Amino acid sequence: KGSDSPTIINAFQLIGMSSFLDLSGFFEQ
Amino acid sequence: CFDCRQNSPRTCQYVDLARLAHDSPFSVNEVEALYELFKKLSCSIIDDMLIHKEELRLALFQAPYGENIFLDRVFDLFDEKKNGVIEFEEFIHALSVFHPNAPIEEKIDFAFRLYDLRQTGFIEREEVQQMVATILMESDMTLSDELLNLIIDKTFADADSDKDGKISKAEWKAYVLKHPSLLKNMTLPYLKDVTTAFPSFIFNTEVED
Repeated sequence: KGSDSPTIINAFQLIGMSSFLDLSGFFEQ
Repeated sequence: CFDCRQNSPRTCQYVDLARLAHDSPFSVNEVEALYELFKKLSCSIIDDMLIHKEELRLALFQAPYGENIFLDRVFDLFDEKKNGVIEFEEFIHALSVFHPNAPIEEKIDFAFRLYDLRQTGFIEREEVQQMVATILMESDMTLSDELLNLIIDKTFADADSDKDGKISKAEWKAYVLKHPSLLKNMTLPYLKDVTTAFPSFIFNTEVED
């Protein structure tokens, strides 16, 4: 309450954004 | 049967296709359709019906060269025999985890092994730092060290319940059950419809599902 700290993204959410972890690339060529 | 350097799927015994289907969420026709995808991926650079790391990189990142820790881990997890190539059976085993109907425990386990870079049985802070640095580089994003540490501190405050500085498999399980969106990458909706995506399997099929 009253905190002005920004919403912090979870580290694993950030990591999950890697293209190398998105195997849908197999199907999108 | 799946020494595909010598055998075409037509020469494969139905029982082997059936075994792969039986041990996975896929039907026999879906296994055959995935064989069409496997053929395409495994012949993209070296035409030997085995997926090499460069071919995996090309499939996922449209570039055959360049080091990436995530690619290394994905490749290692697919390469069950640890012989430096992905065979068809290994391909089916790994993709099974990504099926929308695969048990969530398998997805949790696969993601844990993916992020346990040094394979110590724990996801350590240094590993998370390394992975975050990699994704920032990959996406040309910059974050201050202060914000980066804040993100990692908050993640560990939430995930590392015994506060020993590393995330055990049990802690990981509890954490992702609380944040199921972290498993989003572990499901490929495409796998529900592979026979439509690769209809050419019909020319080689051994069976009508």
